[in-house]
Amino acid sequence: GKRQYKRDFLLGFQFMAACT
Amino acid sequence: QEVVNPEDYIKHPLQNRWALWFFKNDKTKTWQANLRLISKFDTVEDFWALYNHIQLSSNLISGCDYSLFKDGIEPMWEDERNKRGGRWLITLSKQQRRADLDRFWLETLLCLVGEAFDDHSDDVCGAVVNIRTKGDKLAIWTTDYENKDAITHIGQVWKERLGVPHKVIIGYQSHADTATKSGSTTKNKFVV
Repeated sequence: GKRQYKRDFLLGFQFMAACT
Repeated sequence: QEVVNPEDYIKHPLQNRWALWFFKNDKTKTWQANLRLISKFDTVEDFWALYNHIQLSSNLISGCDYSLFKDGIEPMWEDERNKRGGRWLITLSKQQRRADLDRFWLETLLCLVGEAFDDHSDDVCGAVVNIRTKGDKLAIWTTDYENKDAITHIGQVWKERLGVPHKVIIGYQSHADTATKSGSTTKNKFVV
């Protein structure tokens, strides 16, 4: 199947990259 | 022995690798010379790293574009995957630059990288935002203007995701018609 991501799931990662 | 959860250290892979392009209108150069590839990414985390690093569309000067296309497709009509295609187009009012532009563009990006159009996502080539004094434009480009089912589904989902009211009609035009138009408007092949 396709790797689909819902908008809220994607938005949850917006500021995570900056913290790790 | 400690069990490591892969969620903790593996980035979330996207279905496709995407390339972000930037166009800056310098009239002393050719159209192609004004088009620059910024970066490519294929994970959720790398998408945000790039998005958070660049200017919002509303901060760009008039004449600039961002384009997000699948890796291997250039953001121009001539590309093999675009030349029989077309675009859903939304033209914004001047007031909407402040009110809607950045929100609409981010929502469009999330539709693309999240594969929001289900099986019809394969028809998507990319998306473009044009910053223009007379009215900014947003578009989703698809690969074949004859694929009515895919185009209609993509247009309906996109319109809903942006929160465009039902009474507002958006149109899909083939690149061939846009390239050969004589006036300022191109006839719509489809509307939603």
